[in-house]
Amino acid sequence: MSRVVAITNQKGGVGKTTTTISLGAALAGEGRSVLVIDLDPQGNASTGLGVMPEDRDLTTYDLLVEGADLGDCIVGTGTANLRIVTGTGDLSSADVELMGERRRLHLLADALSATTDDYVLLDCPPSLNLLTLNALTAAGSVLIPLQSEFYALEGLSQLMRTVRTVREGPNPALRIEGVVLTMFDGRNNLARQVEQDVRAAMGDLVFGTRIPRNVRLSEAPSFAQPITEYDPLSVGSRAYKALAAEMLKRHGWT
Amino acid sequence: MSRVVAITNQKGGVGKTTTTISLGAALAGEGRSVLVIDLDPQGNASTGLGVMPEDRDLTTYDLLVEGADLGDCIVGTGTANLRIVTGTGDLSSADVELMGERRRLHLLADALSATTDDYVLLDCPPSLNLLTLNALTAAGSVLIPLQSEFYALEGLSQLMRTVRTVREGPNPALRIEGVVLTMFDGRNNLARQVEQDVRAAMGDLVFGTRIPRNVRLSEAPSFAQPITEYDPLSVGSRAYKALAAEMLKRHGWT
Ligand SMILES: Nc1ncnc2c1ncn2[C@@H]1O[C@H](COP(=O)(O)OP(=O)(O)OP(=O)(O)O)[C@@H](O)[C@H]1O
Ligand SMILES: Nc1ncnc2c1ncn2[C@@H]1O[C@H](COP(=O)(O)OP(=O)(O)OP(=O)(O)O)[C@@H](O)[C@H]1O
Ligand SMILES: [Mg+2]
Ligand SMILES: [Mg+2]
Repeated sequence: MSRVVAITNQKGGVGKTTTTISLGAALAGEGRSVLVIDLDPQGNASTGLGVMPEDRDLTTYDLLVEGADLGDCIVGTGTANLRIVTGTGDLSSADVELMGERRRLHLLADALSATTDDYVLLDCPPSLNLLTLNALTAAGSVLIPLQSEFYALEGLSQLMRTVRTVREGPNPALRIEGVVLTMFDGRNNLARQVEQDVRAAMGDLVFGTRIPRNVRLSEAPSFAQPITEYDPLSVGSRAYKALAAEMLKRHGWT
Repeated sequence: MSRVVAITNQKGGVGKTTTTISLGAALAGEGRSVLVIDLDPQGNASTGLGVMPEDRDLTTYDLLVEGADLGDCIVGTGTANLRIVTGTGDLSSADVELMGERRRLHLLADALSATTDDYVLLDCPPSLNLLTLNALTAAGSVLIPLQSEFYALEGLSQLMRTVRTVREGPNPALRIEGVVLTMFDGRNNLARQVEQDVRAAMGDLVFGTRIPRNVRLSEAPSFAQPITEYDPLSVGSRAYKALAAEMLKRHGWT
């Protein structure tokens, strides 16, 4: 039984892709089989996992718009137990191209019905468009990376409204996996204030693990490696391993 | 003759909104009249300039989708010479709602034909969707905030391709105003490497002024003030004033 987790937040630059890659690699390192779906036209998760643009043959676009078979779209990465369906620029026209498709919200859910991986992580673009709605419809739960900044907090209520709409509509089983604080700098008053506000508002839905700001995390993609391989002893790597452990425990793997 | 500048980059969280607000306030401080158009469904520029969600009556959505009159949509801010047309969540369905509209790329250009402000700054969402294409079609030039990080650099070529398509299509007059490095930390190898790569690739198109990472910039929105009022002596405020001066000089105002 695969656990499909949508990693989403319409606020840009909050660490969605970094969380997808790092958490994915940490879960794979614990022996779980992990499939990443790159739903972002920027294709950052694909680049960060080492699949160059010229090597992206059948992609998420083919899976959703052309009805390609999931097995044909999956490619390996340099990390054991971690595979990916890559993202490309043509995804940015998906909203318009799928306009008339009756099952346009369910295309990803239908495509993923055949997976056998322990975890499927969906990296979403920074918007609440059809691609993100497909992710929320296909997912069993949603993981929300939250930068401890003012604008990021402002967007949270809009995101929660969208999650509620999906739960009342195409995906009644959608749960909240949790909120994970990213790029956290405890010396900064604003960050501490945001943490306090979020824990007050969402309680146990906020993971105990906070991901600190760590330059090694922003360097890793230029070496096309996840942090767990680029610098396994870094604070960033250790934090994502702790997040993975927290998640595995909640799911009864340990 | 208004100068309409689209502030855009599909990469999320690179400082588009912060640049729109801070540069806008700095230009207004120099006596220029400035109009901000908030094209982002998140509405961050509207919040950052102090217009709360419940006070957003006629908005960018009304301007584009309902054909409201520009004059009716403009509201004042707490900053002299700086006004705004606010953004709201209903913008996120604009792509689909304007699907059948023949002039759907030109709606913003048509609406702005009546402006008399010295500068019109267009804050774009983190995507290359219809809202951003409207901004690129309406603009005389495009200003690209670029975070000195690996993924941000990766997205630059996709953005330049889109600019070229708009110039070959609906807006032959579109120029590049420039690239401004944001959240720049000179102690960080990656940042220095990105700066070197960008200046090599784009030469004089890169502004001399770099915007440093400065926590006061991320605090200002929670006080609904631009940095030039929240903390006029901060490095962030001084950097955006230098950017404004550089721009005014290029445009022959000084
Ligand atoms: N904990 C961290 N410490 C330092 N840098 C980080 C951290 N997490 C992410 N970054 C960097 O910050 C930038 C934004 O992160 P990322 O691209 O993962 O966010 P995103 O939410 O996926 O962005 P988008 O909205 O564009 O999809 C990237 O350059 C990334 O390398
Ligand atoms: N120079 C800076 N120093 C420190 N923090 C900054 C700086 N510029 C922006 N920020 C903060 O970084 C975050 C991202 O900036 P901002 O929201 O302006 O980016 P954006 O490109 O508009 O994001 P989006 O893609 O979501 O529209 C915000 O929380 C902002 O306050
Ligand atoms: Mg991303
Ligand atoms: Mg913004």
